[in-house]
Amino acid sequence: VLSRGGVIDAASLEELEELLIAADLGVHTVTRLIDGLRRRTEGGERFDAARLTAAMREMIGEILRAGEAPLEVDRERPFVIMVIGVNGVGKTTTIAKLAAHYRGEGKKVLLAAGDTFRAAAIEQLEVWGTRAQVDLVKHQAGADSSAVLFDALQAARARGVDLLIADTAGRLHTRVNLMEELKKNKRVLRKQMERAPHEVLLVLDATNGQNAVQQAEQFSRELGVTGLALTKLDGTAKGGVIVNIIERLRLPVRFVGVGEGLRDLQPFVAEEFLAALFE
Amino acid sequence: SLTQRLEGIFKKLRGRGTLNERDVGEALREIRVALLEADVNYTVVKSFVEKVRQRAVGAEVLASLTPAQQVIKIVNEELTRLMGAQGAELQWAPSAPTIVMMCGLQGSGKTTSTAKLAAKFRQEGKRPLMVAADIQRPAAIQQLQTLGKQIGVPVHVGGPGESPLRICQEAVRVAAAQHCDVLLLDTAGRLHVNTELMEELREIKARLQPHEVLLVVDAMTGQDAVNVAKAFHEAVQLDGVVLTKLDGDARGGAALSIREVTGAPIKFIGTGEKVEALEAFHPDRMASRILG
Ligand SMILES: Nc1nc2c(ncn2[C@@H]2O[C@H](COP(=O)(O)OP(=O)(O)OP(=O)(O)O)[C@@H](O)[C@H]2O)c(=O)[nH]1
Ligand SMILES: Nc1nc2c(ncn2[C@@H]2O[C@H](COP(=O)(O)OP(=O)(O)OP(=O)(O)O)[C@@H](O)[C@H]2O)c(=O)[nH]1
Ligand SMILES: [Mg+2]
Ligand SMILES: [Mg+2]
Repeated sequence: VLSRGGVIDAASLEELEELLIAADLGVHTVTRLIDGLRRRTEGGERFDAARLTAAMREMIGEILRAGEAPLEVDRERPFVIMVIGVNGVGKTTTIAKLAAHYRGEGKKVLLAAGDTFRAAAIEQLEVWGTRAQVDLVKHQAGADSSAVLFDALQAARARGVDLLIADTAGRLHTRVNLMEELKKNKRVLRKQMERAPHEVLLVLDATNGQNAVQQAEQFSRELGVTGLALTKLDGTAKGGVIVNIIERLRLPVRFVGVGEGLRDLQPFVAEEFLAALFE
Repeated sequence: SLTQRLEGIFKKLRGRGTLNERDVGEALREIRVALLEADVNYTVVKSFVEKVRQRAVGAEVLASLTPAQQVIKIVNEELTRLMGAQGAELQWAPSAPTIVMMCGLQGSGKTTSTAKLAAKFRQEGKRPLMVAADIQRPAAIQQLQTLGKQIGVPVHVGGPGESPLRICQEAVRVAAAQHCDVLLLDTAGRLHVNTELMEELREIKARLQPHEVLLVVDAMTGQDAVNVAKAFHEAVQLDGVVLTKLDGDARGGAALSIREVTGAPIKFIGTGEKVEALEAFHPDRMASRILG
């Protein structure tokens, strides 16, 4: 592995490649990064394992920092967050954490039980609402999710709430009719309040592999995603798909989930994510 | 598609009788990329590609095939062989009840799959009993109860403060008393690195001796599948895998990784949110899905 004039420790390069693939960055992204690294190391100096890693960290760090943009919820009232994503990624739990987080900042939060489909989805959010000490707007199971969101927004405005966080049912991005339902949910909110939902938050599961890219692309194309939340980073999965997603779709990662409790939510910090990636 | 990419590589080599080292080398690079794109773990990819290399170099190209098709044929055969026998079924215990323990990471589809299996067994004329052994997730018990009502299968619920182990032990007594054929234990999602929760699972396995321990895995799982599968296998010795959410467009390479590191066969696949969406596993279909 000799670059024009420079010398790269081939074994270290392969090791680096495997580390990044193991972290779910994806073979194509890793190939691009490795090629970029090779270009950076042309110039006659010797690049050993330490220097290669440092250079790679710098390249990835640059991409991650572009994805660092905290959510600003003070510009609208009520600020409406619509939480979406495929099945089981942690939407409902993330909403509970967000509710506790903003309530802790002294904000008045209202939740909308927009998952009217899955067994005990409403009950699940109700328990969380009680624990986070925030109110919830719900209808009966099987109700029209758009009707729930509509009522919730109306209640949020009437009660002078600071934040409305809407839960939606998990759905695969490949289900056209379910994506249509989500679009209708969004339209119904927009019809009632000019710029609502102000944040369309896509929740991604760090244990997912390359399919997370398809999820981000499809939900973005169909709904217009404005922010990401990456959950289950307390496991051993690194969530490396986010590097490609940030770079390609220019989406900010607002929060990361690091556990199943109410306080297990952190703002996305590029340096911390980067450090964990290279552990 | 992979076939097209390999056709491109071999286009210049029409008419050769056997596959030589260099042609195969280039083809193997494409195959490696395809498998990594499909989320097959990179260590599994390494050993798999090596197996294919050994079979492919010097191999005769059948008269009816192009060199690319010959390589694809070898890859498909190796993959299908690795994925295991078709129709690995649930093993029924010699005397009732057969105890099935569902385990896996958070959100993988355990509760839904428990209900799917229960519904299937009921249709087959068996008497299932589901056990709500997840006492930590909000409304987990209600979730299983709601599903139980939908499918007409009873759910055993523990008393206040009862541990998951106690709930399961009590359920075995209830199952025996009610002449149930199969007991399905729905456990809480847990991280394989949570020592305490893995110990809890180990204890349930040790004390209840389930006849089938099924790891429920999300088909979208990435490289981490190997770590998860190894840890669960070491803790509770898996008898099989339920691969869920295959109705999406994930390639499902985790299936290969799990099979490779644990030897556990995929016994069922989840193909939707409804309780009827459970199907038998077809290794050949999975192989072509992974290859893309
Ligand atoms: N370890 C860990 N578990 C999490 C995290 N976030 C959510 N979970 C767990 O993941 C499982 C699924 O979470 P839910 O909030 O129900 O996910 P969901 O996206 O709302 O699921 P559906 O509504 O069914 O699509 C639960 O067991 C949660 O406790 C996290 O950051 N870390
Ligand atoms: N599309 C699809 N969704 C599925 C499938 N299996 C389960 N789900 C959905 O995935 C989500 C999580 O399913 P659960 O059964 O709650 O998962 P779990 O493993 O019990 O979750 P925890 O108990 O929190 O660990 C739910 O929204 C289910 O409807 C499947 O095969 N296809
Ligand atoms: Mg939910
Ligand atoms: Mg469950």
